[in-house]
Amino acid sequence: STVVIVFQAPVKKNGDSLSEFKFSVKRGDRIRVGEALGRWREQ
Amino acid sequence: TSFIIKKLQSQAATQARASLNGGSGSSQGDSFLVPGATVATLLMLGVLHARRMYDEKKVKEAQGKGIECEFQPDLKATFLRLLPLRSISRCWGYLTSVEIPVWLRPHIYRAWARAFHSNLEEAALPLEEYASFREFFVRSLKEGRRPVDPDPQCLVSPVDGTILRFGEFKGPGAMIEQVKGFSYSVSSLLGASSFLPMVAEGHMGEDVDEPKNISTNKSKKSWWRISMASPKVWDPVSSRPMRGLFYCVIYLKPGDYHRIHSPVDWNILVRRHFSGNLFPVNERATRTIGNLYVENERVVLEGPWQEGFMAIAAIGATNIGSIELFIEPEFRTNQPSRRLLHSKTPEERVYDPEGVGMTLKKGDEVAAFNMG
Repeated sequence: STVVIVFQAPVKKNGDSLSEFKFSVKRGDRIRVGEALGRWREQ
Repeated sequence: TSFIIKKLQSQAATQARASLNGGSGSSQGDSFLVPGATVATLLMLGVLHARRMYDEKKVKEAQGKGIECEFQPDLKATFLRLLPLRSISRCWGYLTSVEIPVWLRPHIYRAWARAFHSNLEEAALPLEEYASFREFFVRSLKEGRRPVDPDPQCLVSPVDGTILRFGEFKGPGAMIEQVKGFSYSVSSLLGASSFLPMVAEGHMGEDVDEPKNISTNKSKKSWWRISMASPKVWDPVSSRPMRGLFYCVIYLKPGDYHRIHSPVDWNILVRRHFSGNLFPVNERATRTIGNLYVENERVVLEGPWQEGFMAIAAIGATNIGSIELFIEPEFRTNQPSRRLLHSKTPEERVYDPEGVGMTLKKGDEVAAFNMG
């Protein structure tokens, strides 16, 4: 079985945005429920 | 192999002694047939398992070198299309629901765990308490076995599995690559009536910063009203996703924990059910069956979260045929097909027309994949 997630997340915009979403996984990685897929941080 | 050779040699020696003594060598020969057949079956299964692992290793090595798997339809894929996969899946579900004798349960579940690398120590109940294989498969875990990342600025995995694809939608049509040279559009996956934040190609410049306006500056109710007021019919060529729309595809192996959790604090507004096929979704199938994810039976949950749009598509397969929703216990999938051809139109349910929907916290259980 497979799960696909589609979501909006913060992105850096020209000038005014302070945060950006980044995936914290690589292709082929094993991941478990509750572990971070990605984060966004204050720049 | 050496075990079988030794066994055959000892059996031959026993028979020779028996014939010299004028005894009953033939009855002993018959008694060897059953264990012999069992050993042969186990051997065959072992060879098939080893071959599968070898194939997977080769694919991983190729991916490690940056070589992409290409789409190559084969005879097996054509043959699969002819099979009554839904009936097979339902039959499999029936078989796995049969109650197993208590003394046999740990042996069967441990054999499964060895074959598919499951961690039985995580199971919430003692193995003897799972009456059927189906119950065991969809088992919950002991408290605290899946701690949720406490960082408020992170999105967590909803399942245990392997990351197949991820990225940000950028081009027209919002396509997800199945394998090299073969993609499917996200609107086909989620449904044409999805609230995906898309904009017409010509308005890209003025709308590129809009998602925040829709999601965060307005109430949930108005988000819903906006979506309802402007039903979208997508033309993949002339529309493209707004900036900041991401995706991630996660594959669950048979031995993985098969429950789905909420990746963020989230309000689910709509459930969409596509009653499609039930092709297998393993690595080989993705390389050989076109449109695999948009042809298979699936359940899509959609709604807003603090950063905008969120959708989860749970895609079924032949062995994992049905999807159970904890937020809607009466909902059923993998039902007998009433028509020869499945409709492409999904069956949709709005959880709360007032715009609040089902509120879930990060890490809450949402759904589970069942056997058959």
